[in-house]
Amino acid sequence: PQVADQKTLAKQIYEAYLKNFNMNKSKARTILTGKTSTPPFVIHDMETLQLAEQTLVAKMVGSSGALLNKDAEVRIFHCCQCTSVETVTELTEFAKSVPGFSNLDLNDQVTLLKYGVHEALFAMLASCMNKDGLLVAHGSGFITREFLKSLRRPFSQMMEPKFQFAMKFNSLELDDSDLALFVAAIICCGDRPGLVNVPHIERMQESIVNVLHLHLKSNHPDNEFLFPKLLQKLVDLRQLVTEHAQLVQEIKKTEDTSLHPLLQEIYRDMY
Amino acid sequence: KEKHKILHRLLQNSSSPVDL
Repeated sequence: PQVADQKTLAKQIYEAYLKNFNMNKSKARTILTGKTSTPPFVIHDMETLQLAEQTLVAKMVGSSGALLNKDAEVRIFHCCQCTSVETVTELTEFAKSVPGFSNLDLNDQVTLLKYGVHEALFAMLASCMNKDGLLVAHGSGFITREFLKSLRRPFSQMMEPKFQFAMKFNSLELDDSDLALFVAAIICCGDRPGLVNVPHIERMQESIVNVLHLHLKSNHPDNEFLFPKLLQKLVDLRQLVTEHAQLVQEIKKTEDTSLHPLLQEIYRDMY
Repeated sequence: KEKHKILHRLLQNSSSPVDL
């Protein structure tokens, strides 16, 4: 009966993942490997960026007239924020579908999201990346790694660490069923600062991590070290988010740009 | 609670979208 319960939990979490995220690894890989009828529009310089802004992300850029006179770096930063906000709302819905999450103290739910969403976001971002670039605008665009590196500092430092993480993470060859459990494990984490009901969250975390372990054994029978490798990725993601939060604070201080209110409340007093 | 009012709102009411 215990194994049956674990399989049910894995299935519930995978279904919640497929239902709540607009993009997933399977869709992203179909686009990145050229198996779609219309390939993504490639953004590789200022000219192609402007074209993409007029078509693919017109809604994001056009939503604020204040962006019209800003330089490319600030406009790209704004688009990154829009995508992050969309993914945070998807992650919130996903979390609510994870069995037990909605029964937690509401303040603990907030804390788990505050500390978990960026780690989850960067883990899922890897699905949209290959060594040459990143899918954007729901898969309709592809921005090259070289172009992102060529932006002026500090913006040029924003994505490169995520590419470096993604290349190592993608070599583990996880599929969406693995990622669903991994993202749930990121969110249901008992050692986030300020949690009230730690034992309740630790019990949830334990069952999700057990299910992840079991699932990896059956889904990747030839890779016996996949589970410990993934546990190490949790540590790497925490470091990646700490550095990202510092960079965002630097940009906020030194650049003439605004930070979305949802991201502001996530970053405030984070680490 | 005031510090995280958008997260609170998202958790309590999924049908209220966040402006981009």
